[in-house]
Amino acid sequence: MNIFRFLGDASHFAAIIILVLKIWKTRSCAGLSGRSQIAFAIVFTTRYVDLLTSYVSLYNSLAKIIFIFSSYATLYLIYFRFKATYDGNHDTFRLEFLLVPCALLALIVNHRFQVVELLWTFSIYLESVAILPQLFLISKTGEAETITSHYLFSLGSYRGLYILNWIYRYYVQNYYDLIAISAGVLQTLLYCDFFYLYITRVIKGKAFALPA
Amino acid sequence: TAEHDEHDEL
Repeated sequence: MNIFRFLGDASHFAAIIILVLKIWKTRSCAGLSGRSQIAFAIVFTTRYVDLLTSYVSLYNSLAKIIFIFSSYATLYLIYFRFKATYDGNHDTFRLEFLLVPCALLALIVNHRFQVVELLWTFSIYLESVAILPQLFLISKTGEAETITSHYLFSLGSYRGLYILNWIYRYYVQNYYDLIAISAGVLQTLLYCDFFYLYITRVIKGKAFALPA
Repeated sequence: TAEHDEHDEL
């Protein structure tokens, strides 16, 4: 565990807490993509089946359990508890356009052709694009609540920090994982446009709105 | 440089 990875995980936890708090405090999931949250639930479920097969540390196992639990709790809030506020009309990104290519790619480009390993690879690919339905929803409505933009900033920061973690591990521990790195870089790139608007607008106290 | 053996990251 290095400082970048710890901060990355912390940022990831913060993102999830912000998301749940936003829904709970405003009693609304308006502006949130249920489809992105479905994708994240699939990501955590397929990646963390190794909870049953390999033990890394208490921290690692607890984090996995929290991520899986919170992703399903979020789905419950969006699709059941606050369903009336869910913006389904704008949340129209077709998930199968992400799921199918990620599954195929995982079958082709992987470290080992074994079930748990293929599920891990699929989850890495899917995570890299899981935010697309959310970004698509924002591009359709042209705006995001400030708290939703904080959520996205936290989630993007998590990925950016993981890249620093991989650079560190490459030089200090002689360790690298090309699948995780390439997917992580793609994922971070997807946030760049958002980061730019977040910094130029939200930090300066303005609402998050796309340029006309 | 050793490429990955176990997935120790989240």
